[in-house]
Amino acid sequence: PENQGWFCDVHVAAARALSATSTLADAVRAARSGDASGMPEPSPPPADPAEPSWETVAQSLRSTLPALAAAIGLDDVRPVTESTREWTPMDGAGPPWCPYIDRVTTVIEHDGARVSLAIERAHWNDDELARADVRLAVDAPGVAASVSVARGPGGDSVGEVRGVDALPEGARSLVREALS
Amino acid sequence: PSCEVCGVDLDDTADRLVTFVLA
Repeated sequence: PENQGWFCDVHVAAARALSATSTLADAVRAARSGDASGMPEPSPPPADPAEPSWETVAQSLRSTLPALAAAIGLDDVRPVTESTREWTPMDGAGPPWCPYIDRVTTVIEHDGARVSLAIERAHWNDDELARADVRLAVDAPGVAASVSVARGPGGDSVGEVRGVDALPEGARSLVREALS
Repeated sequence: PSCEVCGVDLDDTADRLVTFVLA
């Protein structure tokens, strides 16, 4: 109903105090402008999580890719990006009503050296992400490294990072920076 | 639901639902 509103612990007491004399819209306006007597200041937004989200890491790695390629001798090679969606029919549901996996792969390669970044998102549906994986692979003469970043269970944070130590030194610091 | 003032997500507990006078 238009005269009922939900309030958090910080705002519920003041809202109740205003409820006998104000409409919901007036009370919310007063609370937001901070001039209602007894209305506490809105709580500060939650602090940034200490860990970057897997999506931030994926974007950082993607923007670091040309520098990474340069670190193994692939200067001025154009990245090639390919996006695919794989439908995974289940329980009698088919496309576009079934789960799917979106993959975006960016490759920089030349003359036997190769850097690739694969970002994979497995969706139950458009609103629900089941799994996310980011895989960075570096293959060059004398170098074979694979860095894997998985989405943490139940959240958006990075759950697991493997393989950074196997990268050549220049690339390692670039990747560490992208992961921090 | 979410808080009308600051938008923070809430558990669906009835004691946080406040009824105001009608416009």
